[in-house]
Amino acid sequence: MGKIIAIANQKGGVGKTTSAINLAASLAVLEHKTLLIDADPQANASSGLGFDPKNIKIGLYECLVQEIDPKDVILTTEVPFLDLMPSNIDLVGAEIELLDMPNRERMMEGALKALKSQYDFIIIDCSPSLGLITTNALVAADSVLIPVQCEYFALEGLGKLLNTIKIIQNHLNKGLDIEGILLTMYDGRLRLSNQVVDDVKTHFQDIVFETIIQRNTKLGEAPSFGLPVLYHDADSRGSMNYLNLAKEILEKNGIF
Amino acid sequence: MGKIIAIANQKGGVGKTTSAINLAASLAVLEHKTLLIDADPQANASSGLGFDPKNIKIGLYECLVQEIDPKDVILTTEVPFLDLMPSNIDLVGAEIELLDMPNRERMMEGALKALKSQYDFIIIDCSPSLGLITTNALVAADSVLIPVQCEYFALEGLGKLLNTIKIIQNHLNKGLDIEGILLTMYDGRLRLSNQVVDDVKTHFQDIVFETIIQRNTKLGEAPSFGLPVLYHDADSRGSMNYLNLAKEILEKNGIF
Ligand SMILES: Nc1ncnc2c1ncn2[C@@H]1O[C@H](COP(=O)(O)OP(=O)(O)OP(=O)(O)O)[C@@H](O)[C@H]1O
Ligand SMILES: Nc1ncnc2c1ncn2[C@@H]1O[C@H](COP(=O)(O)OP(=O)(O)OP(=O)(O)O)[C@@H](O)[C@H]1O
Ligand SMILES: [Mg+2]
Ligand SMILES: [Mg+2]
Repeated sequence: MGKIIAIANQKGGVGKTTSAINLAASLAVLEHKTLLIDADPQANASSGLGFDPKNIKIGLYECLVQEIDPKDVILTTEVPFLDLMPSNIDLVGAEIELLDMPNRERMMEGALKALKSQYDFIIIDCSPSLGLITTNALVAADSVLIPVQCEYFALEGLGKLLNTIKIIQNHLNKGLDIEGILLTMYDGRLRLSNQVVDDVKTHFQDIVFETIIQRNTKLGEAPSFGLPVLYHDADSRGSMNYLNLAKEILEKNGIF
Repeated sequence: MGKIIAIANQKGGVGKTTSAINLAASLAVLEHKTLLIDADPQANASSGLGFDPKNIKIGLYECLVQEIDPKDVILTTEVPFLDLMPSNIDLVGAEIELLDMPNRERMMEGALKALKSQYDFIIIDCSPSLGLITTNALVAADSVLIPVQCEYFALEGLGKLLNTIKIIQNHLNKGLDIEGILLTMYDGRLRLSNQVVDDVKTHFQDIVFETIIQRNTKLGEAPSFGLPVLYHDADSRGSMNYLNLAKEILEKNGIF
């Protein structure tokens, strides 16, 4: 049975999409069948894999609001073992349209039910908000991976996110685990970067991944070629870091 | 009469808060009476000026939803000529509670009316979304300043934001101008950075500010000291860049 991991943090620009694309691609390279779901109306995960959101006719919005079969929406990518459920700007409408539905927090859980047996991993890229679409992702997920940028403001919102996760665990999804806190955009030369790493490791100890994602220009460049970093520059630090993250997650989940 | 400038872009982590704090502080250093409004429930603008959001008992939420007098909410900061209307996490509630109000898009406009004559500039820091609170800011504003990070994903959302601004100009705020597009986190050594600058200048020509904000560690460090960068390290590139931006805006608006 496939494991569903949501990548969430309401703080903007912390590396959610970069982590979603490159973790999914790393799991695929290790031959685990993986589905990446773009749950952000900005559709950066779709464009980061080379699909122009303007050309996406049906996406996650249709699965959630019009209950279209996910099989009719999922795209294969250039990466073997990696599929994508794309998005476009229509997804913004779902935030409002889901509000009046009786099962509004469980629409994604319903849509993904049939898919869990077809994939080893399903990775969900969330938008920088804790609205209804992100709530849907946290209800559907088995665990949540929290990227935290090695910057001052990144620590501010962590408490609020952990509170929200507790509320979801208590009322909507008892089985929701924390897959881990992932430190991103680390630059060892900066005092601030090292301070944030120390703070996070002290406060959150064993839920912090060993793997730290370093700041690496190849990670910023790769999406402009529509490719995960492993396919843009396999020798880069970014590729190594995300491959190590995938291995750490596989080991933690007893999958070899 | 004070000019209200909203700092908005639904893409996360592009430098909205950093620009709001440091532009406001630069205008204050040039002795223009300035109010910074924190319209993001993450409350990074509040904490970036040294106010712990947990200790903020009343903030923008109370002004919008309970129509409390802004004078009872506004705080003076350590920077002469700079006041702050703080926020805390309660502001998340406004996104839902405003939905049922008849004048839901105009609540901020109403709250700020009496303030325009007391300040030369009112700067509004928006959250990474185009929800009701950001819409309120765009309706209340005379102009919008759009930070664009010199990264690939940053260009993706610009079209959507400009569309939203057009809709607001047509239906809710005819007088809303674009103050300008501000390129942020520029690193001249990176090919991608230079590519984004070229693309933005080609597409948007005369609405792009001359001033470009360079990537500068002092800008990332300053909020951890609760200070604008001008007060953390006045000789830094970050301080120079934002001071130049303030001067460019003053000149553009015929204010010397
Ligand atoms: N380790 C890294 N090194 C260098 N650049 C990075 C790294 N991780 C992410 N980036 C770049 O930083 C920017 C922000 O990352 P990304 O878009 O993945 O964040 P996000 O959390 O998904 O943002 P949003 O909140 O808007 O969804 C992007 O331009 C991305 O290419
Ligand atoms: N020019 C710069 N040089 C270096 N670091 C910067 C610069 N501008 C912003 N930063 C840092 O980058 C991160 C993102 O910036 P900031 O929080 O201002 O973006 P934002 O658009 O307000 O994010 P959000 O979408 O979450 O509101 C912060 O940690 C900030 O300190
Ligand atoms: Mg993203
Ligand atoms: Mg901000």
